[in-house]
Amino acid sequence: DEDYFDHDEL
Amino acid sequence: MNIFRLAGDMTHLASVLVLLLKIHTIKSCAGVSLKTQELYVIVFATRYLDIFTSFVSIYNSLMKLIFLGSSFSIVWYMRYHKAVHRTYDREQDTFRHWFLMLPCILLALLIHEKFTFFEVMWTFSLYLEAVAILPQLVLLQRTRNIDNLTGQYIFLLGGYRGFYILNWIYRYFTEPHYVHWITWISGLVQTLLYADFFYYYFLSWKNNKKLQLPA
Repeated sequence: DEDYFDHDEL
Repeated sequence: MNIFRLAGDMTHLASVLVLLLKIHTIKSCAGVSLKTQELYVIVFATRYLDIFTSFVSIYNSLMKLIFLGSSFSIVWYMRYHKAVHRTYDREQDTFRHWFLMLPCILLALLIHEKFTFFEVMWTFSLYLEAVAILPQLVLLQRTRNIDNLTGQYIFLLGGYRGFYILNWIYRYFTEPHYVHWITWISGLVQTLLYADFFYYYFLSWKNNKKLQLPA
């Protein structure tokens, strides 16, 4: 969805 | 998690530990730019805003806490610890924060993946991290005498960036839909800023001599 925040790096 | 990402995180961690070692045990921050360290505090504070809202892994959360905590404590030491503060090259470390921050704020507002608060702040932190090393490189150029720990600190930081690029290449070829142009370009710019320093670092290492930058 729009608000999905998908950063899995540091 | 691939081996390049892990190596990148570990060299990043090692760089912070080397700097803390210098500051905590030798009680010296000679040759270390407070401006760069303060910019790193801003980088981590804006990037890890999601620390309580998005959970990736215990590893990620723990590393975020370590990078936040260590950057805050380095700045605290340099500003408020009497013995450490005395060794700070205040007259040489004159770079203006806003000179780097303003363009990054504007760029993050203009160029981002999504226009949400977290995403713009995350993007700002990427742009700012790319240039945060500049005050440090300018300070090195001015003082020219670099002790081993400061040299190792910058070498490890540059190594961290290099491993992250390998990580992105690896992920691009192994994961579908893994495309992050903003991260890649700002990461590449950041790594290129180290190129000159790396050149002289390797030269001094090859000749077994103390690292000295040309005037």
